[in-house]
Amino acid sequence: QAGPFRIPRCRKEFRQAQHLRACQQWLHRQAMQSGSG
Amino acid sequence: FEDDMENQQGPQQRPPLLQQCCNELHQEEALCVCPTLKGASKAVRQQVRQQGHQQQMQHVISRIYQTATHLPRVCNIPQVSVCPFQKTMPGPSY
Repeated sequence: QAGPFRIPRCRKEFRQAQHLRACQQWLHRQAMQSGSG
Repeated sequence: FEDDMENQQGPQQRPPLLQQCCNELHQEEALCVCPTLKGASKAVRQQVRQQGHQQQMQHVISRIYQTATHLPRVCNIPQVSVCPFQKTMPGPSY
């Protein structure tokens, strides 16, 4: 499976950014808000 | 969704969580913004699957990628405006 990190240093940046924790929370919130209509 | 974009442009109008997310993205080098956003979207998708929102699954997953696609522009990330994710196909690897 071609993962998102073909550029190895991006995987490292992702880890260093704690996997973009705030962005994950934002994406989850936006998805669930719209899912509830 | 477009109007979501309008009122999230300026840092002072952004909700705190979105501002934190934009700060995270501004730390990334331009080349890695889309791959790391794709990684974050994948993590959220797995989380939603585990929470078992079966009845709205496709809609919720679609919304995750739709939101992630436009985050670079919402956050005014230099050199990156959108990330062309396809939620069902493995999108272009960066």
